[in-house]
Amino acid sequence: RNPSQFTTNPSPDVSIPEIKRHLQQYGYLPQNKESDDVSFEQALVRYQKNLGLPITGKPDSDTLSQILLPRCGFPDDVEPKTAPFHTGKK
Amino acid sequence: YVYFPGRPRWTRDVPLKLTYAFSQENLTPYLAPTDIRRVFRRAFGKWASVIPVSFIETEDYVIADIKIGFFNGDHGDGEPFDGVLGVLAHTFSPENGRLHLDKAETWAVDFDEEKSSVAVDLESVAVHEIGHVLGLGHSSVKDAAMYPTLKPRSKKVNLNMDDVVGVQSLYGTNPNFTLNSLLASETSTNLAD
Repeated sequence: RNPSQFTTNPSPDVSIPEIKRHLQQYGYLPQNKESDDVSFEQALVRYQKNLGLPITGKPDSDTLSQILLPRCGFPDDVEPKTAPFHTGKK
Repeated sequence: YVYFPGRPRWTRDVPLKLTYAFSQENLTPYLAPTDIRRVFRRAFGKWASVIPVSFIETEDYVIADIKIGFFNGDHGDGEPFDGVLGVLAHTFSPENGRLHLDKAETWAVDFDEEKSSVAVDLESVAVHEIGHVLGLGHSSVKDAAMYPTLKPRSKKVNLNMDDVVGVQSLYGTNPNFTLNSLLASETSTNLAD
């Protein structure tokens, strides 16, 4: 767990490592690589933007609720990593 | 709406006809094959009503453009399923055509009959995954069929305007499509809800 603003476990059901695994699985963080606080926050912002959530950059309740929901296994659109993805985005 | 990198789509002679088939060895124990076929026919119909593409069921899984099956865990495509809930299904971008559903889910076509708290509506997932098969990525519009999450025991079977505009920009417009028909289906869903 990073010694940052995310040191408090945001929910009894979702730990920070679990959130990071989720973000890795869907393309927001690189796989098998430690992420620092900045990249974690940036990943959360992209996740929140792509899921139409309030953009806080924090693992807030709206974000955790989404993370806990069942979903499609296809990765989401992630802007900085996949620029060609956006050629067709409105 | 979002496309895949490079904006891949099915490129065939117009009018575009795509075949689909079910893996007979990989179905779900929760549903009868006739129910699965009926649900997918309806789901394909949703997309076919807005774009000039027809979907034709075939018995020949090997040569079908779109190959549908229910699979458990690691099933050989590098994207293992994870058991109940979590990942429900996945597909690949055009013109791959593989559409895989997690066999571990409690798939349902009627929540009055299937009482499980973790039941997942097959038609909602089918509509979403067909969108991927056609070339759409995940939408950030919560009411869109292409939004990536789905609550258990919930349904989202109709296309949203975001889905329609996205897919029509890939394939053009079905000459029989009218905005009224889309609005009517949304209204009927809202009333049902």
